[in-house]
Amino acid sequence: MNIFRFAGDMTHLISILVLLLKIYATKSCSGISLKTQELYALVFLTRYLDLFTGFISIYNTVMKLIFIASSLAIVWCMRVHPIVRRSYDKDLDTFRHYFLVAASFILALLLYEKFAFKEIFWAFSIYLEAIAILPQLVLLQRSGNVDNLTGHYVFFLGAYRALYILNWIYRYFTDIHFSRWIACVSGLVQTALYADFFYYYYISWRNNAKLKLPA
Amino acid sequence: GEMVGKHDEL
Repeated sequence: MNIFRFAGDMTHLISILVLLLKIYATKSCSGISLKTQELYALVFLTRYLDLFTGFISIYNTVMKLIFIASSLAIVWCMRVHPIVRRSYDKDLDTFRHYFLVAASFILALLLYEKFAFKEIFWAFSIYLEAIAILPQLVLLQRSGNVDNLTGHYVFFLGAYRALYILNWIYRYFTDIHFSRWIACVSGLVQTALYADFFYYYYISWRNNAKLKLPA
Repeated sequence: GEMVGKHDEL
């Protein structure tokens, strides 16, 4: 474990806490893409298949449980909770995310570290996570003004993988056997997708203005 | 060292 990875995990955790805060405090999920949340739940469920068979550390197991439980809780809130589900922008959240799932699975069948059940699903979860934010970014552009908590949520979500890139660079130089090309390249793509969001987030912070993405 | 299949990252 290095400081970059720990900071990345904490940033990821903060993004989830900010989203839970938004939903709990405002009893609303306006501006949040249910499709992106469903994709994240799928990412965690397919990445942490070794949750009960493999053990790395208490920290690793606890964080996996938190990520799985929180992503499922958010999907439940947006689908089932009688008050929250009413504020879901169903007619704006129309990204066909099934294509993202199919593309990631096909790529995982072609590009993997080892042709084994868990490795294929691990690669699938890495590819899917890289593009899972797309429905959310499209929804932000369509819904015009973005409330603060939603903006912070997307910012921390993008920042966490950027910290992981620093972690991979660090491990590349310190861990001689380290080879994680699938996660590295995928992480770079994932972080690049946030580039324009980061720009508009910075502008809104600098001008102390409402976050606004161009349509 | 990092072995293939041992994913120690989240």
